[in-house]
Amino acid sequence: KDDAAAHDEL
Amino acid sequence: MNIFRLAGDMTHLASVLVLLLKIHTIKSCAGVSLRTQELYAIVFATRYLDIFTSFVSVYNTFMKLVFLGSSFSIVWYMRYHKAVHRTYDREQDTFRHWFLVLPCLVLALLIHEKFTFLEVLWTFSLYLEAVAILPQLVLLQRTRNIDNLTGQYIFLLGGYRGLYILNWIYRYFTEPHFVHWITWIAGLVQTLLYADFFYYYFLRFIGGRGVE
Repeated sequence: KDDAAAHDEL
Repeated sequence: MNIFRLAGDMTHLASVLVLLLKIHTIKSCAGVSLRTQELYAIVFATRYLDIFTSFVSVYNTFMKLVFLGSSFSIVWYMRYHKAVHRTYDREQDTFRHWFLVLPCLVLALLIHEKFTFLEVLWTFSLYLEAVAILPQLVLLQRTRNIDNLTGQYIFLLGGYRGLYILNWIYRYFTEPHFVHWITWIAGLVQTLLYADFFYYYFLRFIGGRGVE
């Protein structure tokens, strides 16, 4: 997963 | 998504719903720290800035809107709703929470994964959330006895990040390159701050009486 979308958690 | 993270998100959602239930139905915020609620509003505002730029899933966006909407409406209720504001314990809720904001911002400027505007604010929200419960815990010690709803609220709020820790352990072992030290340490500190609350909560819970 590319770093930009790394924050897939709330 | 794994069961630990889903359980964590549901626990977090439950904590918000319990607090909204208390404030909206019995029109009371007795024992609740407005300062903690203000910090949480800032936490969500700075953490979910990417809601417009990066789409992860419907669930993710929906939950972000729920947490943003609920945290700001709780602050609004406690500040401006006549009946609720009357039950706010202003004299006891005096923790200098603004003193928490600056150090978290400085720390985020020093320690982060990427030096971009969104990433620094996201990291700031992690550090701030770790300490956001402090005004509430201080208020808790001053008001000694609290009602069950407030006790449940704090218990669920403390429990959700604990479940996230299990989620991080699970993802570490199942996903290659899943390493986020900043998130892990902030989450651990946050959960540890609840340690003594959990101790008294379980003592009282087992005793079947209110949380004191």
